[in-house]
Amino acid sequence: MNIFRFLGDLSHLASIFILLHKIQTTRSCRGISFRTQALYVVVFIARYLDLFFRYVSLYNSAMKLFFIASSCYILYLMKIRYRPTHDPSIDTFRVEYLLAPCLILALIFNYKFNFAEVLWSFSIWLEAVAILPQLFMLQRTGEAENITTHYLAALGAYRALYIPNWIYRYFTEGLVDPIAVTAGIVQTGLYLDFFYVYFTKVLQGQKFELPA
Amino acid sequence: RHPSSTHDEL
Repeated sequence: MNIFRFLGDLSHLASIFILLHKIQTTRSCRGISFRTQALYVVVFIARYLDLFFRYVSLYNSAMKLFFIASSCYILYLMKIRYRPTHDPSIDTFRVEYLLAPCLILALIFNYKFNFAEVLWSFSIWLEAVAILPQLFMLQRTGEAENITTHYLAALGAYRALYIPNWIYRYFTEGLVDPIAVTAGIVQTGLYLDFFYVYFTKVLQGQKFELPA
Repeated sequence: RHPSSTHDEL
């Protein structure tokens, strides 16, 4: 564990708490893509199934359980508790176009051709692109509540912070994880436009609005 | 080192 990975994980945790806070205080999931949230459930379950056969640390297991539980809880909030506040007509990104290529990538790029490793690789690729329905929705509406943008910023910062972690691990442990690094760079790249608007507008006290 | 057996990241 190094500081970059730890801060990345904290940022990931923070993003979930910000999202829960947004849903609970506004009693609404307006502006949040159900499809993106459902993809995260798939990502976490696919990757963290190793809870049953691999022990890394208490920290690692606790975080995995938290991410599985919180992502399922968010789906419950969106689909049942605050269902009327979710507008499916603007959440239309076709997730098949993400799932199928990720499955193919996982079958080609994996560290061992067995069920657990292919599933792991699939979850890594899927996580990289799972934010697309959310970004697509943002693009369509052209604006977002501040709290939603803080959620996205914390979520984007999480994988961005993993990049210095991988550089650090390369020099200190000689560890290279080409699949995670490639997907992580793609994932961070998808946020660049968002980060630009977030830093130049939201953090300057303006509303998050995309140019028409 | 090869990462295949570790997967110690979240």
